[in-house]
Amino acid sequence: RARVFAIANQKGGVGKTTTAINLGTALAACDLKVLVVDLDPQGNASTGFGLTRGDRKRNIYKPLIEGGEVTGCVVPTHVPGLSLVPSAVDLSGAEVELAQADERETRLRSALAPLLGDYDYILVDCPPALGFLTLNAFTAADSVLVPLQAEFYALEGLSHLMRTIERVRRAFNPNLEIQGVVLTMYDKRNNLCDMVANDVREYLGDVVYDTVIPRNVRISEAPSHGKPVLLYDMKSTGAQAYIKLAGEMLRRLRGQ
Amino acid sequence: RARVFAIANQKGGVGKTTTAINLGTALAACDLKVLVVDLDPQGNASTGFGLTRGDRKRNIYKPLIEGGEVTGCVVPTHVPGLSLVPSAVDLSGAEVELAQADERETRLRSALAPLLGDYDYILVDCPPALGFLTLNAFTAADSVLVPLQAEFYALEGLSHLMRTIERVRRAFNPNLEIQGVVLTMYDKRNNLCDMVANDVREYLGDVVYDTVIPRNVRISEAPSHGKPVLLYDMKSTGAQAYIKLAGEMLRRLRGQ
Ligand SMILES: Nc1ncnc2c1ncn2[C@@H]1O[C@H](COP(=O)(O)OP(=O)(O)OP(=O)(O)O)[C@@H](O)[C@H]1O
Ligand SMILES: Nc1ncnc2c1ncn2[C@@H]1O[C@H](COP(=O)(O)OP(=O)(O)OP(=O)(O)O)[C@@H](O)[C@H]1O
Ligand SMILES: [Mg+2]
Ligand SMILES: [Mg+2]
Repeated sequence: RARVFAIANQKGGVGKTTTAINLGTALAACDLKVLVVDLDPQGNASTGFGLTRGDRKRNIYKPLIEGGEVTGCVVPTHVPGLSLVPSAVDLSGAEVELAQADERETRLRSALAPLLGDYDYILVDCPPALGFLTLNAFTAADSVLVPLQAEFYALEGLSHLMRTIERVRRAFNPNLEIQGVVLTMYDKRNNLCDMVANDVREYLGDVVYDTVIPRNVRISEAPSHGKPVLLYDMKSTGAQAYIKLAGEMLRRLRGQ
Repeated sequence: RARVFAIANQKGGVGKTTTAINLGTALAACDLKVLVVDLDPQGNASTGFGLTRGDRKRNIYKPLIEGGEVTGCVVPTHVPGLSLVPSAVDLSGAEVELAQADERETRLRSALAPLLGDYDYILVDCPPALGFLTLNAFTAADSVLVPLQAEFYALEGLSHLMRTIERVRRAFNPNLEIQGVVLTMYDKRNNLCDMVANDVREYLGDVVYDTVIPRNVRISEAPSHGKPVLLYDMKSTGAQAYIKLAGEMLRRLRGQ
Protein backbone atom coordinates (compact mmCIF):
# COMPACT_ATOMS: atom_id res chain seq x y z
CA ARG A 1 0.00 0.00 0.00
CA ALA A 2 1.34 3.39 -1.02
CA ARG A 3 2.24 5.94 1.59
CA VAL A 4 0.70 9.31 0.64
CA PHE A 5 2.49 12.61 1.36
CA ALA A 6 0.97 16.10 1.06
CA ILE A 7 3.72 18.59 0.21
CA ALA A 8 2.26 21.78 1.59
CA ASN A 9 2.86 25.26 2.91
CA GLN A 10 0.50 28.19 2.39
CA LYS A 11 3.46 30.55 2.05
CA GLY A 12 4.22 31.02 -1.61
CA GLY A 13 7.45 30.19 -3.39
CA VAL A 14 9.06 28.10 -0.64
CA GLY A 15 9.97 25.10 -2.82
CA LYS A 16 6.85 22.86 -2.68
CA THR A 17 6.87 21.99 -6.37
CA THR A 18 10.66 21.70 -6.52
CA THR A 19 10.52 19.26 -3.57
CA ALA A 20 7.67 17.20 -5.03
CA ILE A 21 9.52 16.79 -8.34
CA ASN A 22 13.03 16.17 -7.04
CA LEU A 23 12.26 14.14 -3.92
CA GLY A 24 9.93 12.07 -6.09
CA THR A 25 12.71 11.53 -8.62
CA ALA A 26 15.23 10.62 -5.91
CA LEU A 27 12.80 8.05 -4.46
CA ALA A 28 12.20 6.59 -7.95
CA ALA A 29 16.00 6.34 -8.34
CA CYS A 30 15.94 3.98 -5.33
CA ASP A 31 13.79 1.60 -7.40
CA LEU A 32 10.56 2.66 -5.71
CA LYS A 33 7.32 3.22 -7.66
CA VAL A 34 6.33 6.85 -7.28
CA LEU A 35 3.27 8.90 -8.32
CA VAL A 36 3.23 12.71 -8.20
CA VAL A 37 -0.23 14.36 -8.15
CA ASP A 38 -0.23 18.00 -9.30
CA LEU A 39 -3.00 19.63 -7.28
CA ASP A 40 -1.94 23.23 -8.02
CA PRO A 41 -3.92 25.07 -10.74
CA GLN A 42 -0.63 26.72 -11.77
CA GLY A 43 0.52 23.29 -13.03
CA ASN A 44 4.21 23.87 -12.26
CA ALA A 45 4.85 20.23 -11.33
CA SER A 46 3.42 19.14 -14.69
CA THR A 47 5.73 21.64 -16.42
CA GLY A 48 8.72 20.56 -14.36
CA PHE A 49 8.29 17.04 -15.78
CA GLY A 50 8.18 18.39 -19.31
CA LEU A 51 4.45 18.11 -20.04
CA THR A 52 3.10 20.55 -22.62
CA ARG A 53 -0.39 22.08 -22.29
CA GLY A 54 -1.62 19.43 -24.75
CA ASP A 55 -0.41 16.54 -22.57
CA ARG A 56 -2.77 17.57 -19.77
CA LYS A 57 -6.11 16.68 -21.37
CA ARG A 58 -6.53 13.94 -18.75
CA ASN A 59 -5.85 15.38 -15.33
CA ILE A 60 -6.95 15.43 -11.68
CA TYR A 61 -9.98 17.67 -12.26
CA LYS A 62 -12.64 15.08 -13.21
CA PRO A 63 -11.67 12.47 -10.59
CA LEU A 64 -11.67 15.21 -7.94
CA ILE A 65 -14.79 17.15 -8.93
CA GLU A 66 -16.95 14.55 -10.69
CA GLY A 67 -15.70 11.36 -9.04
CA GLY A 68 -14.37 10.10 -12.38
CA GLU A 69 -11.92 7.22 -12.92
CA VAL A 70 -8.39 8.31 -11.98
CA THR A 71 -6.37 5.40 -13.41
CA GLY A 72 -6.78 6.74 -16.95
CA CYS A 73 -5.40 10.12 -15.89
CA VAL A 74 -1.98 8.83 -14.89
CA VAL A 75 0.75 9.67 -17.44
CA PRO A 76 4.37 8.43 -17.61
CA THR A 77 7.31 10.87 -17.25
CA HIS A 78 10.95 10.73 -18.46
CA VAL A 79 11.85 9.46 -14.99
CA PRO A 80 11.81 5.64 -14.87
CA GLY A 81 9.38 4.48 -12.18
CA LEU A 82 7.72 7.88 -11.74
CA SER A 83 4.24 8.70 -13.05
CA LEU A 84 2.17 11.88 -12.82
CA VAL A 85 -1.45 12.97 -12.59
CA PRO A 86 -1.34 16.40 -14.26
CA SER A 87 -3.04 19.54 -13.00
CA ALA A 88 -5.77 21.58 -14.71
CA VAL A 89 -6.32 25.34 -14.78
CA ASP A 90 -10.00 24.72 -13.93
CA LEU A 91 -8.93 23.57 -10.46
CA SER A 92 -8.90 27.22 -9.39
CA GLY A 93 -12.71 27.25 -9.63
CA ALA A 94 -13.10 24.03 -7.64
CA GLU A 95 -13.53 25.65 -4.24
CA VAL A 96 -16.65 27.59 -5.29
CA GLU A 97 -18.05 24.78 -7.42
CA LEU A 98 -18.04 22.39 -4.48
CA ALA A 99 -18.95 24.95 -1.80
CA GLN A 100 -22.33 23.32 -1.15
CA ALA A 101 -21.45 19.75 -2.10
CA ASP A 102 -21.29 16.77 0.27
CA GLU A 103 -18.04 15.23 1.33
CA ARG A 104 -16.06 18.14 -0.04
CA GLU A 105 -12.95 17.27 1.92
CA THR A 106 -12.73 13.57 1.06
CA ARG A 107 -12.86 13.80 -2.72
CA LEU A 108 -9.12 13.31 -3.32
CA ARG A 109 -8.95 10.43 -0.83
CA SER A 110 -11.69 8.59 -2.75
CA ALA A 111 -10.07 9.45 -6.10
CA LEU A 112 -6.66 8.05 -5.08
CA ALA A 113 -8.00 4.90 -3.37
CA PRO A 114 -7.81 2.68 -6.51
CA LEU A 115 -4.14 3.61 -7.03
CA LEU A 116 -2.79 2.81 -3.56
CA GLY A 117 -1.82 -0.74 -4.54
CA ASP A 118 0.23 0.34 -7.55
CA TYR A 119 2.81 2.63 -5.87
CA ASP A 120 5.21 2.80 -2.97
CA TYR A 121 4.89 6.60 -2.55
CA ILE A 122 2.36 9.19 -3.73
CA LEU A 123 3.43 12.86 -3.45
CA VAL A 124 0.72 15.54 -3.74
CA ASP A 125 2.00 19.02 -4.72
CA CYS A 126 -0.26 21.64 -3.11
CA PRO A 127 -1.05 25.26 -4.08
CA PRO A 128 0.04 28.15 -1.79
CA ALA A 129 -3.15 28.27 0.32
CA LEU A 130 -5.00 26.36 3.06
CA GLY A 131 -8.22 26.12 1.08
CA PHE A 132 -10.24 23.30 -0.44
CA LEU A 133 -7.41 21.74 -2.51
CA THR A 134 -4.86 21.58 0.30
CA LEU A 135 -7.49 20.36 2.77
CA ASN A 136 -8.28 17.54 0.34
CA ALA A 137 -4.59 16.66 0.24
CA PHE A 138 -4.42 16.59 4.06
CA THR A 139 -7.46 14.30 4.22
CA ALA A 140 -6.00 11.92 1.63
CA ALA A 141 -2.47 11.88 3.10
CA ASP A 142 -0.72 9.73 5.69
CA SER A 143 1.62 12.63 6.46
CA VAL A 144 2.56 16.19 5.53
CA LEU A 145 6.01 17.26 4.36
CA VAL A 146 6.53 21.01 4.84
CA PRO A 147 9.15 22.77 2.68
CA LEU A 148 10.20 25.92 4.55
CA GLN A 149 12.24 28.74 3.12
CA ALA A 150 14.58 30.07 5.82
CA GLU A 151 13.04 33.52 5.74
CA PHE A 152 11.03 35.54 8.24
CA TYR A 153 7.61 35.51 6.53
CA ALA A 154 7.82 31.75 5.99
CA LEU A 155 8.41 31.21 9.72
CA GLU A 156 5.38 33.34 10.53
CA GLY A 157 2.93 31.04 8.77
CA LEU A 158 4.15 27.82 10.39
CA SER A 159 1.91 27.91 13.46
CA HIS A 160 -1.20 28.50 11.32
CA LEU A 161 -0.21 25.53 9.15
CA MET A 162 0.26 23.30 12.20
CA ARG A 163 -3.14 24.33 13.61
CA THR A 164 -4.80 23.49 10.28
CA ILE A 165 -3.18 20.04 10.23
CA GLU A 166 -4.45 19.46 13.77
CA ARG A 167 -7.99 20.50 12.69
CA VAL A 168 -7.97 18.05 9.77
CA ARG A 169 -6.64 15.29 12.04
CA ARG A 170 -9.60 15.76 14.38
CA ALA A 171 -12.30 16.22 11.72
CA PHE A 172 -11.34 14.00 8.77
CA ASN A 173 -8.09 12.05 9.12
CA PRO A 174 -7.05 10.79 12.58
CA ASN A 175 -3.84 9.20 11.26
CA LEU A 176 -2.44 12.38 9.71
CA GLU A 177 1.12 13.01 10.91
CA ILE A 178 3.76 15.61 10.22
CA GLN A 179 6.42 13.83 8.17
CA GLY A 180 8.85 16.68 8.68
CA VAL A 181 9.95 20.19 7.86
CA VAL A 182 12.64 20.64 5.19
CA LEU A 183 14.64 23.87 5.00
CA THR A 184 14.95 25.03 1.38
CA MET A 185 16.89 27.66 -0.60
CA TYR A 186 19.35 27.78 2.28
CA ASP A 187 22.26 30.21 1.86
CA LYS A 188 25.04 29.51 4.38
CA ARG A 189 26.47 33.03 3.98
CA ASN A 190 23.20 34.64 5.08
CA ASN A 191 22.78 35.06 8.87
CA LEU A 192 19.01 35.24 8.46
CA CYS A 193 18.96 31.58 7.35
CA ASP A 194 20.86 30.46 10.45
CA MET A 195 18.56 32.55 12.66
CA VAL A 196 15.40 31.05 11.17
CA ALA A 197 16.86 27.52 11.22
CA ASN A 198 17.69 27.85 14.93
CA ASP A 199 14.19 29.18 15.68
CA VAL A 200 12.50 26.32 13.81
CA ARG A 201 14.65 23.61 15.39
CA GLU A 202 13.93 25.07 18.84
CA TYR A 203 10.19 25.20 18.12
CA LEU A 204 9.85 21.78 16.41
CA GLY A 205 12.88 19.71 17.48
CA ASP A 206 13.77 16.72 15.32
CA VAL A 207 10.64 17.13 13.18
CA VAL A 208 13.02 19.34 11.19
CA TYR A 209 15.09 17.26 8.78
CA ASP A 210 18.86 17.28 9.16
CA THR A 211 19.17 17.53 5.35
CA VAL A 212 19.00 21.14 4.19
CA ILE A 213 18.41 22.05 0.50
CA PRO A 214 20.89 24.79 -0.50
CA ARG A 215 20.04 27.62 -2.89
CA ASN A 216 21.44 26.29 -6.18
CA VAL A 217 20.95 27.90 -9.59
CA ARG A 218 20.85 24.49 -11.35
CA ILE A 219 17.59 23.78 -9.48
CA SER A 220 15.92 26.87 -10.93
CA GLU A 221 17.30 26.18 -14.42
CA ALA A 222 16.00 22.60 -14.60
CA PRO A 223 12.26 23.44 -15.11
CA SER A 224 12.99 25.34 -18.33
CA HIS A 225 14.39 22.04 -19.66
CA GLY A 226 11.34 20.11 -18.44
CA LYS A 227 13.48 17.90 -16.24
CA PRO A 228 14.05 17.30 -12.54
CA VAL A 229 17.44 18.61 -11.43
CA LEU A 230 18.55 14.97 -10.87
CA LEU A 231 18.28 14.42 -14.64
CA TYR A 232 19.40 17.94 -15.62
CA ASP A 233 22.58 17.99 -13.52
CA MET A 234 23.03 15.02 -11.24
CA LYS A 235 26.34 16.31 -9.79
CA SER A 236 24.92 19.69 -8.68
CA THR A 237 24.65 20.48 -4.95
CA GLY A 238 20.88 20.76 -5.42
CA ALA A 239 20.49 17.27 -6.91
CA GLN A 240 22.77 15.76 -4.29
CA ALA A 241 20.75 17.41 -1.49
CA TYR A 242 17.51 15.88 -2.74
CA ILE A 243 19.17 12.45 -2.95
CA LYS A 244 20.27 12.89 0.66
CA LEU A 245 16.76 13.99 1.62
CA ALA A 246 15.26 10.83 0.11
CA GLY A 247 17.75 8.77 2.09
CA GLU A 248 16.92 10.53 5.34
CA MET A 249 13.21 10.14 4.70
CA LEU A 250 13.50 6.42 4.05
CA ARG A 251 15.57 6.00 7.24
CA ARG A 252 12.97 7.89 9.24
CA LEU A 253 10.15 5.79 7.79
CA ARG A 254 12.00 2.55 8.57
CA GLY A 255 12.82 3.83 12.06
CA GLN A 256 9.18 4.48 12.72
CA ARG B 1 -9.35 60.84 -5.72
CA ALA B 2 -7.00 57.98 -4.87
CA ARG B 3 -5.61 55.74 -7.57
CA VAL B 4 -6.02 52.09 -6.53
CA PHE B 5 -3.41 49.47 -7.43
CA ALA B 6 -3.80 45.69 -7.07
CA ILE B 7 -0.39 44.12 -6.47
CA ALA B 8 -0.96 40.62 -7.78
CA ASN B 9 0.53 37.44 -9.18
CA GLN B 10 -0.83 33.96 -8.51
CA LYS B 11 2.72 32.57 -8.44
CA GLY B 12 3.86 32.39 -4.87
CA GLY B 13 6.86 34.15 -3.35
CA VAL B 14 7.55 36.60 -6.19
CA GLY B 15 7.72 39.76 -4.05
CA LYS B 16 4.08 40.98 -3.91
CA THR B 17 4.16 41.86 -0.21
CA THR B 18 7.70 43.25 -0.39
CA THR B 19 6.62 45.49 -3.29
CA ALA B 20 3.40 46.67 -1.56
CA ILE B 21 5.32 47.62 1.59
CA ASN B 22 8.38 49.22 0.01
CA LEU B 23 6.81 50.90 -3.01
CA GLY B 24 4.14 52.24 -0.62
CA THR B 25 6.85 53.61 1.68
CA ALA B 26 8.77 55.18 -1.23
CA LEU B 27 5.58 56.92 -2.44
CA ALA B 28 4.87 58.17 1.11
CA ALA B 29 8.45 59.53 1.20
CA CYS B 30 7.45 61.71 -1.79
CA ASP B 31 4.88 63.40 0.49
CA LEU B 32 1.97 61.42 -0.94
CA LYS B 33 -0.79 59.96 1.25
CA VAL B 34 -0.71 56.19 0.91
CA LEU B 35 -2.94 53.37 2.18
CA VAL B 36 -1.88 49.70 2.02
CA VAL B 37 -4.69 47.10 2.23
CA ASP B 38 -3.52 43.64 3.33
CA LEU B 39 -5.86 41.26 1.52
CA ASP B 40 -3.74 38.12 2.14
CA PRO B 41 -4.86 35.82 4.99
CA GLN B 42 -1.15 35.23 5.73
CA GLY B 43 -0.95 38.85 6.91
CA ASN B 44 2.67 39.36 5.84
CA ALA B 45 2.14 43.03 4.90
CA SER B 46 0.74 43.69 8.39
CA THR B 47 3.81 41.98 9.89
CA GLY B 48 6.17 43.87 7.60
CA PHE B 49 4.85 47.13 9.08
CA GLY B 50 5.45 45.84 12.61
CA LEU B 51 1.88 45.03 13.64
CA THR B 52 1.50 42.35 16.29
CA ARG B 53 -1.41 39.87 16.24
CA GLY B 54 -3.11 42.08 18.82
CA ASP B 55 -3.01 45.16 16.58
CA ARG B 56 -5.18 43.45 13.98
CA LYS B 57 -8.49 43.32 15.86
CA ARG B 58 -9.92 45.79 13.34
CA ASN B 59 -9.16 44.58 9.84
CA ILE B 60 -10.48 44.17 6.29
CA TYR B 61 -12.65 41.14 7.09
CA LYS B 62 -15.85 42.85 8.29
CA PRO B 63 -15.94 45.59 5.63
CA LEU B 64 -15.36 42.94 2.95
CA ILE B 65 -17.66 40.18 4.18
CA GLU B 66 -20.34 42.05 6.14
CA GLY B 67 -20.21 45.44 4.43
CA GLY B 68 -19.04 47.11 7.67
CA GLU B 69 -17.50 50.55 8.03
CA VAL B 70 -13.89 50.53 6.80
CA THR B 71 -12.71 53.92 8.09
CA GLY B 72 -12.44 52.57 11.63
CA CYS B 73 -10.20 49.72 10.43
CA VAL B 74 -7.41 51.96 9.17
CA VAL B 75 -4.34 51.99 11.46
CA PRO B 76 -1.25 54.23 11.35
CA THR B 77 2.24 52.76 10.73
CA HIS B 78 5.79 53.95 11.62
CA VAL B 79 5.95 55.40 8.11
CA PRO B 80 4.81 59.04 8.04
CA GLY B 81 1.94 59.42 5.58
CA LEU B 82 1.30 55.66 5.24
CA SER B 83 -1.68 53.87 6.82
CA LEU B 84 -2.73 50.24 6.71
CA VAL B 85 -5.89 48.13 6.77
CA PRO B 86 -4.65 44.90 8.38
CA SER B 87 -5.44 41.39 7.23
CA ALA B 88 -7.30 38.66 9.14
CA VAL B 89 -6.71 34.91 9.21
CA ASP B 90 -10.46 34.42 8.67
CA LEU B 91 -10.08 35.79 5.15
CA SER B 92 -9.08 32.29 4.02
CA GLY B 93 -12.67 31.16 4.58
CA ALA B 94 -14.15 34.10 2.67
CA GLU B 95 -14.36 32.38 -0.69
CA VAL B 96 -16.67 29.62 0.55
CA GLU B 97 -18.64 31.91 2.83
CA LEU B 98 -19.59 34.17 -0.06
CA ALA B 99 -19.94 31.43 -2.69
CA GLN B 100 -23.68 31.99 -3.02
CA ALA B 101 -23.82 35.67 -2.10
CA ASP B 102 -24.74 38.53 -4.42
CA GLU B 103 -22.19 40.95 -5.75
CA ARG B 104 -19.32 38.75 -4.60
CA GLU B 105 -16.78 40.49 -6.79
CA THR B 106 -17.60 44.10 -5.91
CA ARG B 107 -17.33 43.88 -2.12
CA LEU B 108 -13.87 45.45 -1.85
CA ARG B 109 -14.75 48.22 -4.29
CA SER B 110 -17.74 49.20 -2.12
CA ALA B 111 -15.67 48.90 1.06
CA LEU B 112 -12.91 51.22 -0.23
CA ALA B 113 -15.25 53.81 -1.77
CA PRO B 114 -15.47 56.02 1.37
CA LEU B 115 -11.65 56.22 1.57
CA LEU B 116 -10.88 57.35 -1.99
CA GLY B 117 -10.92 61.04 -1.05
CA ASP B 118 -8.39 60.64 1.78
CA TYR B 119 -5.41 59.18 -0.14
CA ASP B 120 -3.30 59.68 -3.25
CA TYR B 121 -2.55 55.96 -3.66
CA ILE B 122 -4.09 52.76 -2.32
CA LEU B 123 -2.02 49.55 -2.74
CA VAL B 124 -3.81 46.21 -2.26
CA ASP B 125 -1.49 43.26 -1.42
CA CYS B 126 -3.01 40.07 -2.88
CA PRO B 127 -2.62 36.40 -1.90
CA PRO B 128 -0.93 33.92 -4.31
CA ALA B 129 -4.11 32.85 -6.14
CA LEU B 130 -6.65 34.12 -8.69
CA GLY B 131 -9.63 33.42 -6.44
CA PHE B 132 -12.25 35.55 -4.74
CA LEU B 133 -9.84 37.88 -2.88
CA THR B 134 -7.69 38.75 -5.90
CA LEU B 135 -10.77 39.12 -8.14
CA ASN B 136 -12.14 41.60 -5.60
CA ALA B 137 -8.87 43.53 -5.78
CA PHE B 138 -9.05 43.59 -9.61
CA THR B 139 -12.62 44.90 -9.48
CA ALA B 140 -11.72 47.63 -6.99
CA ALA B 141 -8.50 48.68 -8.76
CA ASP B 142 -7.66 51.21 -11.46
CA SER B 143 -4.64 49.13 -12.45
CA VAL B 144 -2.64 46.00 -11.65
CA LEU B 145 1.06 46.02 -10.78
CA VAL B 146 2.62 42.58 -11.35
CA PRO B 147 5.81 41.68 -9.44
CA LEU B 148 7.57 38.98 -11.43
CA GLN B 149 10.46 36.87 -10.21
CA ALA B 150 12.85 36.26 -13.10
CA GLU B 151 12.40 32.48 -12.96
CA PHE B 152 10.86 29.95 -15.31
CA TYR B 153 7.72 28.99 -13.31
CA ALA B 154 6.88 32.66 -12.75
CA LEU B 155 6.98 33.29 -16.49
CA GLU B 156 4.63 30.38 -17.08
CA GLY B 157 1.78 31.87 -15.09
CA LEU B 158 1.87 35.30 -16.77
CA SER B 159 -0.50 34.52 -19.65
CA HIS B 160 -3.12 33.07 -17.27
CA LEU B 161 -2.85 36.23 -15.14
CA MET B 162 -3.31 38.46 -18.20
CA ARG B 163 -6.37 36.48 -19.33
CA THR B 164 -7.91 36.83 -15.88
CA ILE B 165 -7.37 40.60 -15.90
CA GLU B 166 -9.04 40.75 -19.31
CA ARG B 167 -12.02 38.74 -17.98
CA VAL B 168 -12.47 41.10 -15.03
CA ARG B 169 -12.20 44.10 -17.36
CA ARG B 170 -15.08 42.77 -19.44
CA ALA B 171 -17.30 41.57 -16.59
CA PHE B 172 -16.79 44.03 -13.69
CA ASN B 173 -14.30 46.83 -14.29
CA PRO B 174 -13.96 48.28 -17.81
CA ASN B 175 -11.26 50.77 -16.73
CA LEU B 176 -8.86 48.14 -15.34
CA GLU B 177 -5.37 48.55 -16.86
CA ILE B 178 -2.04 46.85 -16.41
CA GLN B 179 0.13 49.38 -14.56
CA GLY B 180 3.23 47.36 -15.29
CA VAL B 181 5.38 44.32 -14.62
CA VAL B 182 8.30 44.70 -12.19
CA LEU B 183 11.17 42.21 -12.22
CA THR B 184 12.10 41.23 -8.66
CA MET B 185 14.88 39.30 -6.87
CA TYR B 186 17.02 39.87 -9.93
CA ASP B 187 20.53 38.41 -9.76
CA LYS B 188 22.76 39.84 -12.50
CA ARG B 189 25.18 36.90 -12.26
CA ASN B 190 22.44 34.39 -13.14
CA ASN B 191 21.86 33.84 -16.88
CA LEU B 192 18.34 32.57 -16.19
CA CYS B 193 17.33 36.06 -15.02
CA ASP B 194 18.56 37.65 -18.25
CA MET B 195 16.79 34.97 -20.30
CA VAL B 196 13.46 35.49 -18.52
CA ALA B 197 13.83 39.30 -18.65
CA ASN B 198 14.40 39.18 -22.42
CA ASP B 199 11.39 36.89 -22.88
CA VAL B 200 9.11 39.15 -20.85
CA ARG B 201 10.24 42.34 -22.56
CA GLU B 202 9.68 40.71 -25.94
CA TYR B 203 6.19 39.51 -24.93
CA LEU B 204 5.03 42.68 -23.16
CA GLY B 205 7.24 45.53 -24.44
CA ASP B 206 7.39 48.67 -22.32
CA VAL B 207 4.70 47.40 -19.94
CA VAL B 208 7.79 46.01 -18.19
CA TYR B 209 9.34 48.61 -15.93
CA ASP B 210 12.92 49.68 -16.61
CA THR B 211 13.60 49.58 -12.85
CA VAL B 212 14.59 46.10 -11.72
CA ILE B 213 14.60 45.10 -8.02
CA PRO B 214 17.85 43.22 -7.26
CA ARG B 215 18.07 40.28 -4.84
CA ASN B 216 19.28 42.01 -1.67
CA VAL B 217 19.55 40.36 1.75
CA ARG B 218 18.62 43.62 3.56
CA ILE B 219 15.15 43.32 1.97
CA SER B 220 14.59 39.90 3.51
CA GLU B 221 16.00 41.00 6.89
CA ALA B 222 13.72 44.04 7.21
CA PRO B 223 10.44 42.16 8.02
CA SER B 224 11.97 40.59 11.13
CA HIS B 225 12.45 44.17 12.40
CA GLY B 226 8.86 45.11 11.46
CA LYS B 227 10.08 47.83 9.11
CA PRO B 228 10.15 48.53 5.38
CA VAL B 229 13.68 48.26 3.99
CA LEU B 230 13.63 52.05 3.40
CA LEU B 231 13.52 52.53 7.17
CA TYR B 232 15.69 49.52 8.03
CA ASP B 233 18.58 50.36 5.66
CA MET B 234 17.94 53.31 3.38
CA LYS B 235 21.36 53.01 1.66
CA SER B 236 20.89 49.35 0.61
CA THR B 237 20.55 48.49 -3.08
CA GLY B 238 17.08 47.13 -2.29
CA ALA B 239 15.81 50.37 -0.75
CA GLN B 240 17.33 52.44 -3.54
CA ALA B 241 15.66 50.24 -6.17
CA TYR B 242 12.21 50.77 -4.64
CA ILE B 243 12.82 54.54 -4.53
CA LYS B 244 13.70 54.40 -8.23
CA LEU B 245 10.59 52.30 -8.90
CA ALA B 246 8.37 54.91 -7.22
CA GLY B 247 9.98 57.59 -9.38
CA GLU B 248 9.43 55.62 -12.57
CA MET B 249 5.84 54.92 -11.64
CA LEU B 250 5.07 58.57 -10.96
CA ARG B 251 6.65 59.53 -14.29
CA ARG B 252 4.54 56.94 -16.10
CA LEU B 253 1.38 58.16 -14.38
CA ARG B 254 2.14 61.79 -15.28
CA GLY B 255 2.99 60.76 -18.84
CA GLN B 256 -0.41 59.09 -19.20
N1 LIG C 1 16.98 25.21 -3.67
C1 LIG C 1 16.67 26.07 -4.64
N2 LIG C 1 17.65 26.83 -5.19
C2 LIG C 1 17.35 27.75 -6.16
N3 LIG C 1 16.12 27.97 -6.63
C3 LIG C 1 15.12 27.25 -6.13
C4 LIG C 1 15.32 26.26 -5.11
N4 LIG C 1 14.12 25.69 -4.83
C5 LIG C 1 13.21 26.30 -5.62
N5 LIG C 1 13.81 27.22 -6.41
C6 LIG C 1 13.16 28.13 -7.36
O1 LIG C 1 12.41 29.06 -6.57
C7 LIG C 1 11.13 29.26 -7.16
C8 LIG C 1 10.07 28.80 -6.16
O2 LIG C 1 10.10 27.40 -5.99
P1 LIG C 1 8.77 26.53 -6.20
O3 LIG C 1 8.02 27.01 -7.38
O4 LIG C 1 9.15 25.11 -6.15
O5 LIG C 1 8.00 26.92 -4.87
P2 LIG C 1 6.47 26.61 -4.52
O6 LIG C 1 6.38 26.63 -3.05
O7 LIG C 1 6.04 25.40 -5.24
O8 LIG C 1 5.74 27.91 -5.14
P3 LIG C 1 4.13 28.14 -5.18
O9 LIG C 1 3.80 28.63 -3.81
O10 LIG C 1 3.93 29.19 -6.26
O11 LIG C 1 3.52 26.83 -5.52
C9 LIG C 1 11.11 28.46 -8.45
O12 LIG C 1 11.40 29.35 -9.50
C10 LIG C 1 12.18 27.42 -8.27
O13 LIG C 1 12.79 27.07 -9.46
N1 LIG D 1 14.52 41.71 -3.78
C1 LIG D 1 14.57 40.81 -2.80
N2 LIG D 1 15.76 40.38 -2.35
C2 LIG D 1 15.83 39.44 -1.37
N3 LIG D 1 14.76 38.86 -0.80
C3 LIG D 1 13.55 39.25 -1.20
C4 LIG D 1 13.37 40.24 -2.21
N4 LIG D 1 12.03 40.42 -2.40
C5 LIG D 1 11.41 39.58 -1.55
N5 LIG D 1 12.32 38.89 -0.82
C6 LIG D 1 12.04 37.84 0.17
O1 LIG D 1 11.52 36.74 -0.55
C7 LIG D 1 10.40 36.17 0.13
C8 LIG D 1 9.19 36.28 -0.79
O2 LIG D 1 8.79 37.62 -0.93
P1 LIG D 1 7.28 38.08 -0.61
O3 LIG D 1 6.81 37.41 0.61
O4 LIG D 1 7.25 39.56 -0.67
O5 LIG D 1 6.56 37.46 -1.88
P2 LIG D 1 4.98 37.30 -2.09
O6 LIG D 1 4.78 37.24 -3.56
O7 LIG D 1 4.27 38.34 -1.33
O8 LIG D 1 4.72 35.85 -1.44
P3 LIG D 1 3.26 35.17 -1.27
O9 LIG D 1 2.98 34.59 -2.62
O10 LIG D 1 3.46 34.14 -0.20
O11 LIG D 1 2.32 36.26 -0.86
C9 LIG D 1 10.26 36.93 1.42
O12 LIG D 1 10.89 36.19 2.43
C10 LIG D 1 10.98 38.25 1.16
O13 LIG D 1 11.56 38.79 2.33
MG1 LIG E 1 4.34 25.15 -6.48
MG1 LIG F 1 2.69 38.12 0.02
